[in-house]
Amino acid sequence: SGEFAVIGLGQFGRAVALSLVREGAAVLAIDQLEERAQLVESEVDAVACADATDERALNELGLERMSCVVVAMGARARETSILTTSLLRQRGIPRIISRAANELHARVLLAVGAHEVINPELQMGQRLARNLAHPTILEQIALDENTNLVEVATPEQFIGKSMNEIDMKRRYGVSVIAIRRGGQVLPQVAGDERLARGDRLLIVGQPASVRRVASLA
Amino acid sequence: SGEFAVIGLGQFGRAVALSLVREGAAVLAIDQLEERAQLVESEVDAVACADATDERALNELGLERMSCVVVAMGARARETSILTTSLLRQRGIPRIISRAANELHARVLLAVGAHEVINPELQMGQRLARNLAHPTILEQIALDENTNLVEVATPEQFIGKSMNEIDMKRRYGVSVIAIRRGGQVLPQVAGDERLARGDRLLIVGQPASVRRVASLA
Ligand SMILES: Nc1ncnc2c1ncn2[C@@H]1O[C@H](COP(=O)(O)OP(=O)(O)OP(=O)(O)O)[C@@H](O)[C@H]1O
Ligand SMILES: Nc1ncnc2c1ncn2[C@@H]1O[C@H](COP(=O)(O)OP(=O)(O)OP(=O)(O)O)[C@@H](O)[C@H]1O
Repeated sequence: SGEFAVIGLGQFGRAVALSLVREGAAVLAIDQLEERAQLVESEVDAVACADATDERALNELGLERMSCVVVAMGARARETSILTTSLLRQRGIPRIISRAANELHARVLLAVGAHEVINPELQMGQRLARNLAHPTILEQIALDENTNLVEVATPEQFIGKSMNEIDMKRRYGVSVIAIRRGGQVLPQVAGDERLARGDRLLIVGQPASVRRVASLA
Repeated sequence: SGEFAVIGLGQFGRAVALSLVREGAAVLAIDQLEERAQLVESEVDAVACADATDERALNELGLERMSCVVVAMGARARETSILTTSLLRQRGIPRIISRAANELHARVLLAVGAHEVINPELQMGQRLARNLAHPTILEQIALDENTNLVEVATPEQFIGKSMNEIDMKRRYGVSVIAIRRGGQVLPQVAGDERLARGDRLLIVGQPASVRRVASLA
């Protein structure tokens, strides 16, 4: 899957670098401050102490063999991340992911060559809010713009009933693709399977239909 | 689902407050700075300009009717978030979610009464790393400690073959619970269904089994 470089070893950058290593990837960690580089030195494959806006320093880092570079500086270094992103794009790095501090910063980063932007505070805030607003939705992924896969608690009124009796597809427009019971996931749900208290249902359907089932719980 | 209060309207706090409103929840947004409160005033149900470490100010906010309070201050205000969390716990707020700047801060927040802690930079860093390290895994949720649900690209060698011929369960130990094809998700996969180029498979199984299938793609 190639080599990764992470530039900027604040909390976000360190989390990216160390988690990549944990997933078996090769990682070069870069920061202009020695003490930041030292925080990850023992875990990553290589560290470098360099100013990422200095073209000569970038030349020494061997970035040509990188499949992906993460520009991880935060709000305090917005111009730096813009300049670094631009220099990396000029060097033909195949995939550049840059951290954006806000909407405008994100637009500029994309304009100077970031392939993707990420805003940790914004995205985690949105994620937390969705979990808080829909507490019976335990997990959720958007399969496409009109289909969600969600895990919900079993609505009270379905406890003890069989899948055929409940007839989710016809009554609510969702498919139950798996039941999580105790520590197990049971992927093929038989028609005569009866739901028990504590069962979690994995359901697929349009967002509104899925939320309606979740609100029954 | 109750009322929410968000204290600290930096980027994370504002994202939580505004996303909660978008999800239909009632939100009270609090910040000691007038201009921060004004950024969300038109969207939320109520704003308050107050110092959250001031007990008298907290008394005026009507926090008793809140089902959940998010303490959203960041690294620059660690003592503030600790004190605020402690005061909220003393007032019997049923659910307090506090933002932690690091591991030690998280432990202290839990010790003084936070029910849950969240660290946006750390968690998004880990999430990004997992997506980068496993690019053929397009989406992933952990159903329990030993079961993952992931969406993967169809391995080249399976294109044109039927589900019965591929026999995922026996050969790889994973269940295919749905196919995403074009803009559609097809949840009940028949045995004679043939996989086409561009199909994405939703598979359930142990992490290692699921990764093995993903690596074939
Ligand atoms: N020109 C540069 N070259 C290399 N590293 C840099 C450069 N400018 C800043 N950095 C490094 O980027 C790192 C992260 O930046 P900064 O501290 O601004 O982000 P942060 O907002 O604190 O990060 P986080 O929110 O992830 O903790 C710092 O360790 C800093 O030394
Ligand atoms: N005692 C307090 N009472 C109420 N609000 C407070 C208090 N102390 C700080 N705040 C507010 O918390 C908000 C966020 O804090 P801060 O700016 O330290 O976080 P941040 O790291 O910039 O946030 P983010 O990373 O989410 O952008 C600020 O708007 C600040 O005014």
